[in-house]
Amino acid sequence: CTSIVAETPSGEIHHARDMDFGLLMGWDTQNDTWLLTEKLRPLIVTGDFTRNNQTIFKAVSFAGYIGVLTGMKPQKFSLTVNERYSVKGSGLSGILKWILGQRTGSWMGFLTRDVFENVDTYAEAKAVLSSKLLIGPIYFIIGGVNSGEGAVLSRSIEKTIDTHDLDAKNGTWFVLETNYDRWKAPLFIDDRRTPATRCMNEMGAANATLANLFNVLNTKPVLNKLTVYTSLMNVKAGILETYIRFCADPCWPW
Amino acid sequence: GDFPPPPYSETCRQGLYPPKEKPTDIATYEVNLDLPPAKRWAQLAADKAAEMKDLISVIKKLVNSFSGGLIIDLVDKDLPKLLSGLPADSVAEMQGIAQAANIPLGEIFLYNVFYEFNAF
Repeated sequence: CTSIVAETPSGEIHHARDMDFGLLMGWDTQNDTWLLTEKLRPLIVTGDFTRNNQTIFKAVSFAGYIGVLTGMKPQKFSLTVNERYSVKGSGLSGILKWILGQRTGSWMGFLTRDVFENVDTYAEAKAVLSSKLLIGPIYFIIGGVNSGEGAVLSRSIEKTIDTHDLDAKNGTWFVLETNYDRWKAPLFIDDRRTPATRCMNEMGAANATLANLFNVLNTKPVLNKLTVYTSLMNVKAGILETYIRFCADPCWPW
Repeated sequence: GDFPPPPYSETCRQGLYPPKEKPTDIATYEVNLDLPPAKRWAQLAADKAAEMKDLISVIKKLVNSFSGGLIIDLVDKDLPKLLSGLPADSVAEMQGIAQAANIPLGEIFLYNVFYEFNAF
């Protein structure tokens, strides 16, 4: 996955993501595609979650999945989730604890759904997602409506080990997360961070529009054979657009 | 596959937006939170049952390939215990999806936690 929150010089916040899923989940040698990724595309739907006939939030979902991996609460906040791999404190221990009856941690999908239903501000969403015990490590990427409201939370099972906030006044006009801790180099055969960061810098804050973020997210290898969809969000305007993506050859498998 | 080795060097793309597809090509479903949880996803689950079964069969094969059937057995045998710590509404929603799509509840549960399984 690749998630980006960007702030324009006028303080507008955009949030966009590529959803990549299905790594090492069966490679179709005839078509050069990932089996699971191909099965996910027909399941993509947009959920319009309503209460009293009014939209409470919108989410991009896979039919049958009740959690939220990509969502936007108009005028409040947006959220995307990226997988985080950690040998130390991996999801295995959290899942085993759950199976053995120790139910202190939250499954990520159920937690994000709960946040969208019950939380109304960027600050509170950030606080809840920073503090809840989880089943496994994860990156939460959140965006808001005001200047500075954008962050990547690098979560372990127990706590937030790093928070990377937007800080446009000091040069951090975007935050970008793939699937690696920002203080470590990405795996050299899976470096989507470098090309995505280069494209963001070439674009510049003044040109940070949803259209241009779409260009960044559809530059290979940010776009790759695992990419299921690209979503574009603007919380203030209530925009959530999603496009099913295919990566034409030549295209990297991840 | 037909791809060069890293480091990747493709130039940053321009002018791809708007793509040929429209965002409206993806179906939008209302999830009415005023309805009982078991009924919220009924239409969506019924419409997408075949595709869900297709995906879940792949997930089961993959899970079996690394766990030797252990996890699927666990989900089949101990499902009530596994569901007991989840929010009641979430369990009811999964039950509603299972019923509408005619898929065992254990498989819907596995699907809903597979993202976390995948990470480890």
